Amino acid sequence: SPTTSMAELDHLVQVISKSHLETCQYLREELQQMSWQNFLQDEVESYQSKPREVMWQLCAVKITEAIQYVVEFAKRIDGFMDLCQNDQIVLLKAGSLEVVFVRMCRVFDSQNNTVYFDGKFAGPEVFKALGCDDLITSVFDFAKSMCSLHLSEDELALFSAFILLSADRTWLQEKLQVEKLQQKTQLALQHLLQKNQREDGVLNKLRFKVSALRSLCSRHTEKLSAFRAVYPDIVRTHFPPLYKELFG
Amino acid sequence: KEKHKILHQLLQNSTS
Repeated sequence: SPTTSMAELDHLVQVISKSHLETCQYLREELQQMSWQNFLQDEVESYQSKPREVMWQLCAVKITEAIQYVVEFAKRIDGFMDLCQNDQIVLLKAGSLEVVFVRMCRVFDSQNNTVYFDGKFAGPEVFKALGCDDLITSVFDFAKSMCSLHLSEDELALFSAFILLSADRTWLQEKLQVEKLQQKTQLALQHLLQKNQREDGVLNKLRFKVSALRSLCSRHTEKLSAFRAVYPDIVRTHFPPLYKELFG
Repeated sequence: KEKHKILHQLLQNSTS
């Protein structure tokens, strides 16, 4: 773009990467220290035998924790806090869980098909009590395919910001402002991919991830609605207030 | 605003 200089893009990459590292919940070194420890069979069985509502509550708590870090990330993205408050809320309501799914590849072990959860690495079978096997399988498949792109922390940071700044979310009041921020982020991401000498296909593969993320999130909402229809009081009294605000 | 009380709060807390 004639209006965005290389220096500006470099600066954006730097700022967004720093924000990502400051808010990423787990550093890669910390995860390595956990030595990729998997749950033992009796631990897996204990998760599987939890009542459905208890497991849902546990997962809602974990998702909410992760989302709080994403909110902090958003606040540190250049220009995000200059948007009107309505749009900040719209972008977070629609995008925070998507970023949690993107970030999941950092805590995912592709070889064992396990994800860091509640202190150890868990396979999809750990989440059986939720009663959402199809969604869990899709989430694991998504993490695996994100991992296969081998994105660096910088690239992940830029892609996360790009997702958060999606200008096509419904109910945005200052769409144009968001569009400008997203375009700048996309340029910075392209610039970074070129600089890192990534092959041309990576950006295209990331574009496909955008629709996959939307599908995962809408399926999460469907599953929550189905759960809430059976356990309205559990959601009302035991689920984290932030989770209810975002997905209620 | 009431509907997104916590989100508002989180957005208003200063980043540290």
